This record gives sequence, structure tokens and C-alpha cells, in this order.
Amino acid sequence: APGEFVKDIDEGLDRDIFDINEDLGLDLFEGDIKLEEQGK
Amino acid sequence: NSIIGDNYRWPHTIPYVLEDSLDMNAKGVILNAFERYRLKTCIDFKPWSGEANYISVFKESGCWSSVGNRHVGKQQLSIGDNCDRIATVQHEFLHALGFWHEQSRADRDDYVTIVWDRILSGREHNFNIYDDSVSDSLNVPYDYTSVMHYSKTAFQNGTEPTIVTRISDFEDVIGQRMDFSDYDLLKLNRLYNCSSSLSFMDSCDFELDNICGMIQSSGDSADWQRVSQVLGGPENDHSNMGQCKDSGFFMHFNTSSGNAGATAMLESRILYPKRGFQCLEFYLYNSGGESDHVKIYTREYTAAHPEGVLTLRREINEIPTGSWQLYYVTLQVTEKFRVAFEGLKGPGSSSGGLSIDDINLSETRCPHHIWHIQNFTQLLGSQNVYSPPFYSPEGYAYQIYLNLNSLTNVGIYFHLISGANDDQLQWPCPWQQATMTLLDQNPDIRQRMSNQRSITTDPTMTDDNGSYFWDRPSKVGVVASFPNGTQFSRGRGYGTSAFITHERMKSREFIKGDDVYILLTVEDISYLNSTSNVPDPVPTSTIYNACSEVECQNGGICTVHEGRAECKCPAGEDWWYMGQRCEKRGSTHDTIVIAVSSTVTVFAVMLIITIVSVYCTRRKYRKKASSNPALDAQNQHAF
Repeated sequence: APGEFVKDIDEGLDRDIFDINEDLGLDLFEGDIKLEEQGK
Repeated sequence: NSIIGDNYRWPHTIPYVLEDSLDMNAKGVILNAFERYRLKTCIDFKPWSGEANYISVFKESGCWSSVGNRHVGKQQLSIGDNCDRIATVQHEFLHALGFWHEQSRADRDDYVTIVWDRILSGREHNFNIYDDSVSDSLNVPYDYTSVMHYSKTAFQNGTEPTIVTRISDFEDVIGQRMDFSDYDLLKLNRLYNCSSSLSFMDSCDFELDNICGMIQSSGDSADWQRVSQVLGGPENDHSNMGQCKDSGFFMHFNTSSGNAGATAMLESRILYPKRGFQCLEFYLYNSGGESDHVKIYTREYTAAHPEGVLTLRREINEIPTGSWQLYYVTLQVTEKFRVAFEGLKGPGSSSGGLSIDDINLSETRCPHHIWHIQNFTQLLGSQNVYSPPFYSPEGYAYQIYLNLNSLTNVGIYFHLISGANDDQLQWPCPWQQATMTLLDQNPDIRQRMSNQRSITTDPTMTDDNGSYFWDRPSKVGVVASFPNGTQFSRGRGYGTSAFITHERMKSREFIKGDDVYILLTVEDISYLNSTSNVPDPVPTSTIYNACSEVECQNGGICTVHEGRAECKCPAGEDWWYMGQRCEKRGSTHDTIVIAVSSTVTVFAVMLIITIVSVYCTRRKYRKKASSNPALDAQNQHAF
């Protein structure tokens, strides 16, 4: 059936930025904000 | 919700580097996101050429950014796995530009309720508020539709929402990841004092009497009329679909009378290109004869041809009758120009004519193809549909598959299919990025929030059975047939089951007049394969551009003189700007005032000196006289 002859990038989930970061175990500020300074 | 402090601002043109670590698809998506900034804001992006501060976009774990310009030289922004969605990139760059999340603004609790006991333990801090001493909402109301708003399920510890909107209608609106909202743009343009954008040129829905400054050409045999309905059709305009009483206008060329060959030409006002390439978009309605058609011209004005040179850019024949149809025309104009729409009456009877509405002109790239889906409402939730076949500029044949019969989400997938050029093409298909856009049909291109997904054919990608995913469809695909019975091979689809929710699908103007448009572009992005191929000049100290750190005011132009940035200030007939950054204004009026006042001052000073000297002299002689009276009598006679 057509529906089966596809590859679903999202594997059926509508994951937001914060879900993606959370699944990766990142505990960033407000979910996606990097606080510490980065060097030159 | 923007961080307070001018030191956090970036220049209006932000230097960037796309690092090699990025996925190919992500690089293409980031460049598309930059185009949305260029269309709707005054923020531009340029490859880093040695400026002190720039944004380094790379692939690390997750999607994240810092807030504001941190002046750290290389400021990193991560677009990792699954972050390569255009609105995610827009979201992270808004952080870099100085914005926090929408629900962290000081007055958040007036609009939403945070349900603390539904938040993942240890993640409560993500719902902190900034007070208005550090965060500025720029006098814009709370924005449920912001691309910076958490969704209702953010950091939930179960299945219940962590954010509940006080107005329940917005419950499923928050957390949209489609595009900038109107308020997002209002805030950003306020924060960076935007008054224009790089690529927007014109948008006209003919609601104003001045019809956006368009003019009727002379030398044609009829005029376009501004009307709100035509007996032979259309009954309504396209902008509002007749929803608004006493409004809803469009331009109409009546072909129900007059002779075959009659023409009517409508010209835009003069427009000034900056980038040299444009995309013209408009809706046509044909209620006339089948052979009535439209020609699109440009009239370019040059020193050699001040009256303008008319050039035919596109002839649109066989316009379907009975409904509004969307058209795109690619232009490549470098001089100031007008766009002209010429309606032509063909032979044969007509009970109406040609109508045009919702024109948009921008210096962006047109989509390669349009998939027009009619009677969409009856399809949603019931059927899956395949697009007609299309060819990419490289010659690859492809098709789009819309999965509409799931309960909650619409899925979209890209399929390579067998085509006429397959023997001459490279297989597996290398680095073709397919961008699929569900068009938000708002008449004004700047107010659209179209939903877009891009995928890229990675020639090294293998399928579960070990074959190359993007190999030749006749080799790895399945046999299918077109509605006319012609057989072809269809490769496996690649896309997402979560393209858009049914609820959002029915929102905004995605479905308009029961029509849906999917815009398609497939382009070769192999040039992005390594930084050395990305148009980023290699940064060396010798090409450091001092002007990149300097912003001349009041239209001053920065030049580099002996390695130092200097502002050349504008001047007019009786005025001029001056100062290091042209921040001071001068005028002949000032000069006159200075001249007069200095003259008066000099005169006053001289007068005072004179008076004082006369007074002293008189006093001196008076003393002498009083000390020698005889001398005084003799002298009297002598004078």
C-alpha cells in the first residue's frame, strides 16, 4: 500500500525543539538556550 | 521578551559560517530561513569575512543558541539532528538576535496558566519569568502565535498540558513552528528599527482606490476596471473570497464585448530592484473565452531608454475557467522597472473576461512547480493523494504523496519516479534538496505563515534491504500507474507523517476557496558539500572590513580610509550631516545664524571698547585740566 512505501523522518512523532533536546538529555536553559560564554 | 541592552544587538547584516559538521539538508534549510528574514525583516546575512563577531552554525547535539550578540567572536548556534526545519532555524536565530521565549515575558500570567505539577521534575526553571527590568516586550501584545512560544506539552511529565491558555481557543495555537507570526515580525522590526526589507517589493490586493499606484497603459483598446464582482464571474474577489461586505476588489478586463484582439494593459508603479532576480505571483480568473489570455511584460528604464523598454516575460494561455488560479513568473530585472499585465481578447464568445487579484512581487526565487489540489475539504481525513509528475531542473522526475487519511496529522513524502532522462542522470541521486511548501494564501506575502519541509537525497543512504534509497526508481521502486493508465516506477517515499495537524491545516488560509497549493522546488545543493564550496571567503586578517563594525547614521556611507572606517555624510542643497558618524546636522540656515550672531558679537565688543576708550580718554584729559587751570584758558581760545 502507498502508505507503507515511505520512510518517515519523524517516525510518527511531531517533536518540538524541546522534545528533541530533552530526548538527547540536554538540560539547557529554557530548553534551548546556551548560557555560558563561548571563546574566540 | 527581548533582552534589554544595545550591546546585545547584532549589526543588521549578520556574518555567519555554515560549518562542515552540518547535515547537507540543514545547510539548505538554513539558507531558506535566511530568505524568510530577508523577505519580512531588515535582517540580512552574509558569509563571514573576518568581522569581529559572527554566528557559527554547526551540528552538535540538539538545537540551541545563545540570546543576543555575546561579542565572543565565534558565537555558536547548533542545528543538530531533527533540527533541520525552517521554523526551528528561525526560532534559534531569533534567540541569537536577542529574544527569549514568549511565555517568559513579565506579564505571562495574564494570558496563560502554568500547571507546575505537570512539569518534569527539575525542569520547572524553564518556566521562569523575566521581569521587565531585563526583558522588553516592545509594547506588543502577548503572542499566542509566536514561533517563540512553548507548546502546551512542553516539559510535560505525563500527557496533560503544562501550559493552559486563559482563552481556550489558543490552547492548540501555542507552539506553532511554521513561520514568523505578525507579532514576531513587529517585535523584531521594532528592536532593529527596520523600515524596509531586502527582498520584498510589492503586494497588492486592490482594496485601496489607488490600486497600489498601478496605471492604465495608453495605446491599448480598453482599461482594466476595479470591481468587486462580475456577472459572468467571479462573484467574489480572491483576497477575501467575498467575506467582507463593501470590500473585496479585483481588476477585471471585460471581453464580453469588443473585438477579438482587443487589449487592456495594467502597469505597476516603478519598482527598484536590489538583487537582480524577482518572483511575481498573482491569481487569475477567466470567465471569458477559452482563448482569452494574459501576457506579462516588464518595462525597464535605463539612461539609454528613459521611456522604458517593454519585454514580454510570459504568455499565459488556456487559463482554466470558473475559479481563481495561482501563477508564478520568474523575472530577472536589474534596472528600475514596471510590471505590466496585458489582457487579450481571443476569438470566440465571452460572457465575462479576465480578472486579476492578490499580486505579490519579491526578490526571491519562485517555486519550480505548483501542485493545485481542488475540493480539498472532502479529501482531508479520507483519501491519500499523489501529485502529478514533475521534473527538477536537473531532469529528475518526482512526485509528492499526501497522506490525508490519518486522524490527526497530514503526512507528506517525496518520491523519485522513473522519467525520460533517467539514462543520462546520476544514480543514486546526489544531493537534490526537495522543498515542499503548503502555501498560506494570505494576499500579502509578508503576512503568510506557510508550512514548509525540506528533504535531501543522500546518495550514500541505504534502505533496510541494503539497496541505495535514492537509486534509480526502475531498480529499487515499485510499479505504479498514472490516472491515464500509463505505467511508471515509483521510488520509496521520504518525508514526514507530522507535516501539519488537521487543525492547523484548517486554520489561516491554507484552504481557500476549497483550493490548496503545494509549492515545490527541487534544487541541487551539492555546492554546499564543504565549506570550501560554500560562498564563504576564507577569513584572513588582511581582508578585515573596518566598516563592518561601524554604522553611519542618517544615510552616511562608510568608507575605509587608511585602514580606518570613515563616514561620508550626506548633504543637500542647504543642509548637511557632520560628525564622526554623521550624527550632527548642519544647514545654511545655521551658518547664517552663526554669521549674523558673530557679526553682532564683534560689533558689540568693538562698541564697548570704543566707549571704554573714549571714557578713559575724557577722564584723563579732565584730570589734566583740573591739575593746570591756566593752560585751560589759553587753550580755549586756540580752539
